[in-house]
Amino acid sequence: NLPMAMRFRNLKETSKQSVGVYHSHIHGRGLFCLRDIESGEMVIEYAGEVIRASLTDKREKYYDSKNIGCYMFKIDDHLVVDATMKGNAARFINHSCEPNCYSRVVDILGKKHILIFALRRIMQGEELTYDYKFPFEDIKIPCTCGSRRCRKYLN
Amino acid sequence: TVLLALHDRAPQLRVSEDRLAVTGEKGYCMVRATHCVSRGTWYWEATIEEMPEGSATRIGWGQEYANLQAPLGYDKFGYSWRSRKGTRFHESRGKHFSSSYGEGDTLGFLITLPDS
Amino acid sequence: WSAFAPDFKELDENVEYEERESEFDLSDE
Repeated sequence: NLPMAMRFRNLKETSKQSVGVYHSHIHGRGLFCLRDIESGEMVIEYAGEVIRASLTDKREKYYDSKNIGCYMFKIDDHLVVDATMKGNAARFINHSCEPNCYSRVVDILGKKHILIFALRRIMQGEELTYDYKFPFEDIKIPCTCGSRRCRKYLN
Repeated sequence: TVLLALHDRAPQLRVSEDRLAVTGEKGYCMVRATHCVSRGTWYWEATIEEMPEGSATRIGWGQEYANLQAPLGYDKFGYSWRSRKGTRFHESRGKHFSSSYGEGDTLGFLITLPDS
Repeated sequence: WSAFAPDFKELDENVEYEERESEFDLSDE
C-alpha cells in the first residue's frame, strides 16, 4: 500500500536477494524466486540503456549481424529500454501464456521505469514469467512455455 | 508566412516566440516549416546563432515522411548539409560537400523541382 | 551470469544513452 516511489526506492537491493538467474526449461536461462513473493509485490525493474525508439532498427540489425540475442522492452512510442549489452537479471524473464508476473511502465519522479510485479503468490524456486504481448505477425515464433493454455506462438 | 511548425516537429525542441528560431539538445531531431513546395525553384536561408562545443546541425530539404526523431538525411525523405566537416547526407550516407560551417554563418538552400 | 559475457555490463538501474553525433549514420566517421 505504499506509494510507488517508496516501493521503488529499495528495489535494486531487494531484487538481488529475491530473484536469481538459472537454467530454464522454457528457454535457455530464466529468472527464479529465491524466496516466496507475495501477490502484487514489486519484484524487479527491467533495467538497461534507455534509448530513443528511432535507434532500435539500427541496433537490432547490428545485434543480428553479430548473432547477439536482442533484449529490448518498449517504454512508450518514444523510448525503449535496451538490455542487450547493459542490463540486469530481468532480461532473462521468459514469456509464458500463463504468467505469474506482469509488467507496468511507472512514472517515478518524472522518469519512466519498466517494473515487474507478481500476479499471484509465487513460491520459492518457481520461474518468473510474464506475457510478452508480442504483436500479431505472419512469421511465427513458436512458444515453448509448456502451459496448459499455451497459445502456441509468441506472436 | 513561412514559420517553424509547432505541430510538425520533435516535441523536445524549443521553438522561439516568433517561430523563426529553434534550439535543441542531446540527440539529433527535426523541425519542419509550416509550408512545403512541390514544383518550381525555391530558396531559403538560416543563420547559426549559437553552436556550443560538441553540437552540430543538419539542415536542408525534407518530405512529410521524414522521421522527426532522427537527423534530416537519415532516410530517403530528406537531404541535409552538416555543420561538422560540411558533409551532405541522404539515406544515412555522408559524402564530402564543403568545408564545415558554424556559429555566425548563414546557409542557403536551393531546390529545383520539375514544373509539372 | 554476467561474468560469462565479457562485453556485457550489469546495471543496478537504467542508464540514459548519450548519442554520438554519427549515431544514425551508416558508417561511423
